Amino acid sequence: MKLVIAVVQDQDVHRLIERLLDGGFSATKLASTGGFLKEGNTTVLVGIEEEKVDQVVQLVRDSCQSRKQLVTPMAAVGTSLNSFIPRPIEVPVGGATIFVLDVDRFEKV
Amino acid sequence: MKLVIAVVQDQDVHRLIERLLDGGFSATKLASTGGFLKEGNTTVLVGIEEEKVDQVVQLVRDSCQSRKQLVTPMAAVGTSLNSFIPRPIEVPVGGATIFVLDVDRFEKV
Amino acid sequence: MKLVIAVVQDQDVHRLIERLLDGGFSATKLASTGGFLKEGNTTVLVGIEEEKVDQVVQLVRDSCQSRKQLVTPMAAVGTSLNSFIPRPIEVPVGGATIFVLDVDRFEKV
Ligand SMILES: Nc1ncnc2c1ncn2[C@@H]1O[C@@H]2COP(=O)(O)O[C@H]3[C@@H](O)[C@H](n4cnc5c(N)ncnc54)O[C@@H]3COP(=O)(O)O[C@H]2[C@H]1O
Ligand SMILES: Nc1ncnc2c1ncn2[C@@H]1O[C@@H]2COP(=O)(O)O[C@H]3[C@@H](O)[C@H](n4cnc5c(N)ncnc54)O[C@@H]3COP(=O)(O)O[C@H]2[C@H]1O
Ligand SMILES: Nc1ncnc2c1ncn2[C@@H]1O[C@@H]2COP(=O)(O)O[C@H]3[C@@H](O)[C@H](n4cnc5c(N)ncnc54)O[C@@H]3COP(=O)(O)O[C@H]2[C@H]1O
Repeated sequence: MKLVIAVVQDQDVHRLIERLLDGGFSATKLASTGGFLKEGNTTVLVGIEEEKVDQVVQLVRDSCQSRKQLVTPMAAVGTSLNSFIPRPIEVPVGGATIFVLDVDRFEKV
Repeated sequence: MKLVIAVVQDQDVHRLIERLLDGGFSATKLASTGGFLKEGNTTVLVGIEEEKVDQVVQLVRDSCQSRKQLVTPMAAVGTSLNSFIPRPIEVPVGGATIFVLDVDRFEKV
Repeated sequence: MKLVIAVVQDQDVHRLIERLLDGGFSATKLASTGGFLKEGNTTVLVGIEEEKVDQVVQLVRDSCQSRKQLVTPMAAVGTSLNSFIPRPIEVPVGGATIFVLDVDRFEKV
């Protein structure tokens, strides 16, 4: 048994969960926040048989897209007058960050 | 050291936490959502000594009940007029889904 | 690859995340609740290379302080009239509770 923990963007969660269900998998969603952009994202837990890990990782890859997020930097970065009008910068945000952990014991009670 | 991750129904969380405390265990609760029913549930983290795993799993088993949840299906399923008035269906929801993970290192600072 | 799961007090989260970012680490925050005090706290996930575990644990130790929390006990504890006016008690709350888990597989998609 393995536990897949995937941090994904909110826009992809619905598509990911529907595809997981179609594939016969169960999932649990937790609201989370990114450390850098401080924006909301979603942490999804999926407990699966070991031989299904590749399939679920591929499913996450297909469901989650990377995007560019426009962020207006908080602090003025330079010294001349120009730099006090912060221009938005593009920050790339990946489709998903995936951790696969080994499960010692799994039970449904 | 092991980390027990249990996804339980909201109605059982208070009873589960009180029983864990009575047993001398500590716990952390996280609000979560079921992938299929899209209803709120709770993910509980309990870090414990390895030899206490059986006791904690039994405690979860005793505190969490399985129930039937009435769900009105979103999509009309048949073609005749009859099927456009969706009848609620009963979906079984288990007492708890429990993952026990191995902890490399545990610290309280 | 290791996954650090740290349960910390809300007052320390901002300082912890900024120090993690300064150190070149990424992090994800999840709102959580303590089982005993039933107060809000934060569960932070940090995926890191194995050789960085000591550095991140030290960083958590430096960023998170233990405090005393004043709690008014719910139930009256004695029999005489005196005990029906509950006096607040001090409960120590540690800086952080840290679990380090082994990660089988890590992917960014
Ligand atoms: N110090 C820094 N300087 C410049 N750019 C930075 C940066 N830290 C992060 N970024 C960029 O900002 C995006 C959003 O990061 P955030 O921490 O808000 O949101 C993150 C975080 O919630 C989670 N995450 C990523 N790696 C993680 C890890 N190793 N441990 C825990 N959570 C992680 O996944 C979300 C998306 O991460 P992703 O890497 O795709 O995308 C990141 C990355 O491209
Ligand atoms: N594709 C499907 N078709 C028909 N019925 C389906 C179904 N998927 C789930 N169900 C039923 O619906 C109940 C609620 O599932 P939900 O995903 O909302 O809520 C789940 C989910 O949040 C979590 N969970 C269960 N198995 C999991 C796993 N392998 N990984 C992650 N989370 C899991 O525990 C909650 C209760 O699960 P439990 O199995 O007791 O109860 C499930 C199951 O009886
Ligand atoms: N049965 C009891 N009797 C008397 N005092 C008790 C007690 N249980 C806890 N305490 C005290 O109350 C503080 C807050 O616990 P709480 O469960 O609200 O909040 C906890 C909980 O959310 C989490 N935590 C601690 N140990 C954990 C574990 N083994 N597994 C999961 N979460 C844990 O970290 C938070 C801070 O824990 P910390 O140990 O530093 O601080 C604890 C501890 O000093």
